[in-house]
Amino acid sequence: MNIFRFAGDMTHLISILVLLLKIYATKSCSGISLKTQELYALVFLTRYLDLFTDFISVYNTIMKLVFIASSLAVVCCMRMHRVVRRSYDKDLDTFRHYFLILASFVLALLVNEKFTFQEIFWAFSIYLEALAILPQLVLLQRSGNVDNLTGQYVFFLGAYRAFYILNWIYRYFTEQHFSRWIACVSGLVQTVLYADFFYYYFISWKNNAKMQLPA
Amino acid sequence: MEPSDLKDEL
Repeated sequence: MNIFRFAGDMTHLISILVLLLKIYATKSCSGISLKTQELYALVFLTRYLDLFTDFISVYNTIMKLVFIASSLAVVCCMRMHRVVRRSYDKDLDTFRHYFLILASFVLALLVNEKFTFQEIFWAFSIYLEALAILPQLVLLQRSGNVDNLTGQYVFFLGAYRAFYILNWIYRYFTEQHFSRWIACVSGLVQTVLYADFFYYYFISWKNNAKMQLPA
Repeated sequence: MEPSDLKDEL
């Protein structure tokens, strides 16, 4: 474990706590893409298949359980909570996310570290995570205005992957056989997807104005 | 499982 990876995991956890705070405090999920949340739940469920077969550390197991439970909790809350689901922007959240699932799965069948069930689903989860934010970014683009908590949620989510890139660079130079090129390339693509959002987030923060995304 | 196979990252 290194400081970059720990910082990445903590910003990832913060992003989920900010999301849960927004939904429970405001009893609203407006501005949040249910499709992105469903994709994240799928990412964690397919990535942590080794949850009960390989014990890495107590920290690793607890964080996996937290990520799976919180992503499922958000999806259930957005789908079932009587009050929350009324505020879901159904007609704005129209990204065809099934294509993302299909594309990630086909790519995972072609490009993986080992052609085994667990490795293919691990690669699938890595590719899908890189693309999972797209419905959310499209929804924000369409709605134009980004409320503070939603903006912070996406910001921390992007920061988590950026920290992981520093982690991979650090591990590349400090560990002999470290080679996570699938995660590195995919993580890089994911962070680039946020670049546009980061730019407008920084502008709004600098001008102390409400964040606006160009339509 | 060789160590490199263990996915120790989240």
